[in-house]
Amino acid sequence: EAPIVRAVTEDADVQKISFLGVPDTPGVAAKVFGALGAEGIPIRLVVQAQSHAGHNDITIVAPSETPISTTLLDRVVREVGGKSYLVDSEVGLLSVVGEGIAGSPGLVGQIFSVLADHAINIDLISSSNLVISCSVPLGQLQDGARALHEALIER
Amino acid sequence: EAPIVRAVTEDADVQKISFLGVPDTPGVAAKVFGALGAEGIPIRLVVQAQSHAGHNDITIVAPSETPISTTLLDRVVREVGGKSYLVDSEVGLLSVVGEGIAGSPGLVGQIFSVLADHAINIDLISSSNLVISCSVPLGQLQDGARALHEALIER
Ligand SMILES: C[C@@H](O)[C@H](N)C(=O)O
Ligand SMILES: C[C@@H](O)[C@H](N)C(=O)O
Repeated sequence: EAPIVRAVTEDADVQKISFLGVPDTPGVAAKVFGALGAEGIPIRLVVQAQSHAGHNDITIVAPSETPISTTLLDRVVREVGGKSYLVDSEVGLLSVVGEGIAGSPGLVGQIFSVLADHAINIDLISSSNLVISCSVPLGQLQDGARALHEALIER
Repeated sequence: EAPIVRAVTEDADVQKISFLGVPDTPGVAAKVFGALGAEGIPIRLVVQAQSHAGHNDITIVAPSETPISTTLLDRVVREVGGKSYLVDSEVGLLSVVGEGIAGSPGLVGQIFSVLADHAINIDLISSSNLVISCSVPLGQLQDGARALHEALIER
């Protein structure tokens, strides 16, 4: 049965932080999030995908108003033996919410096709059965939200 | 206020499929999921993290009972100009469910610390405000679920 898309949401007030080239060994994610947790940094999204050659990246999306010191980020990278970090505030978050979203193969493809039709490059993807979230360039966030709304909700 | 952890779930019947080294340009994700959608492949999870040098990986988790032909996977990689794919059935999915999960910095670190204490390497992470899901080696899935249950629910 077709999933029901309940909402399309957009959030411009986010920043992406990636910890790059961290060792793919137990305890690394624990250290990273332990350090972020100790600073009380709220996390909107966490994505970690395929590891390569014993290393991986860990990416978070946090509110853009949360000050995250480069001293902290340097320390985290050093403490886990990672390569570097990057911070990108020129991103926005798009989310499509509905029961059974990821389970509906056609819908996931449709969402990404709508964005592709608007020449919007998809940066991060985090998708479960309730929400598909992706980050896109901040300047295209409104276009993407409008296009998804038209395609999924207004028809 | 502390988030309420409602449930810890485990799923051994999953397979991970990563499309590696695909071009980081609009339309690639649309093609991948269009092809999977056309085959009716149900998707439990999608994760895509930090791109590098104009390329990225796209990783999905699907039910292990869904037959996914290597012909299809080869075709998808070829059609988007990717490098290769990999399929891993020796993974299990752990999820921690609760309102406000990712927003609680200390909780995310705690979850990963529990797994680290049991020498469980975290493979994929997909985390939103309602669910943290990660994949771990299949042979450690039960340990991980039990440890998280003890730490988060039974105390
Ligand atoms: C990369 C990081 O997630 C590592 N695999 C860990 O378990 O902590
Ligand atoms: C890698 C893939 O997600 C690509 N960035 C796209 O937009 O389709």
